[in-house]
Amino acid sequence: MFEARLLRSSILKKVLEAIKDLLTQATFDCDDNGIQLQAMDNSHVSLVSLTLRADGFDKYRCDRNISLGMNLSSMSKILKCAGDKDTVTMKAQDNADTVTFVFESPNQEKVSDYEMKLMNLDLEHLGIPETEYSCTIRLSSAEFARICRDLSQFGESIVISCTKEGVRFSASGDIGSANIALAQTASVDKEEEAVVIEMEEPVTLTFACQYLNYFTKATSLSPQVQLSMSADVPLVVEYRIPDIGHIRYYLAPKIDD
Amino acid sequence: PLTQTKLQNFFTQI
Repeated sequence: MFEARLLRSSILKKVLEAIKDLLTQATFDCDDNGIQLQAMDNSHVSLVSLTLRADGFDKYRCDRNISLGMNLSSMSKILKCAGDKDTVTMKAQDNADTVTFVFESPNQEKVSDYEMKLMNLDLEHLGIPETEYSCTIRLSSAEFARICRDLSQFGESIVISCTKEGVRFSASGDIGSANIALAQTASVDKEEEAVVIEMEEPVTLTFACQYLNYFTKATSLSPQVQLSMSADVPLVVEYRIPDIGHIRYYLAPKIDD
Repeated sequence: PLTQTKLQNFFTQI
């Protein structure tokens, strides 16, 4: 028996928003520790890794490890039926071919349940090596979303260049070029608005705008985002989801032909 | 011209 209950359905709704542009289907691997999802997008240039820890749920029970293969567009349709303040419970029997979502309104006067067919997904699991990154940059998630959106108007790629002075985002194309430089913040009133850079050595890498924009669909999950970069390895874009886990996106850099 | 590389070049298949 698997049962996971969240007091607010909004977290699950936001998680779905954060992955559904990249993935059409994915397996939620559930065990004692919580729920894990790892999947590559169809073109195999980015990978999504989601962790929701058992202790972040209001109630969590997983008697036996279970993999729930879900069509994310169907799951998204079902989650749209939940009010933001509704409690959501995901349930599945061992070896089940369906998963049930139960939504309860705050006053318990409305209880809805939706059963969804599970899919048998043939999965490729990738081993993500422990990496020491040359640069990590922490900044406001809304600021990062804005930068990606603004630079997308100029070209298909964004160059991210990190030095000890700060981080520079650049794009160029037919209409011209754009550069946005952020200096490390000396002091801020709100911690989530700070720009914090840890740098071992400077790094400059180029990434596809389109994917960075997909990743920023996770903005509502966290006030801050962390970018980790090293030469010739994938960029990690991490959003920590308060009290329950994180979503990480890995994107392979573009290289010269 | 820049080429988007694939993740398989970086991560190990399990």
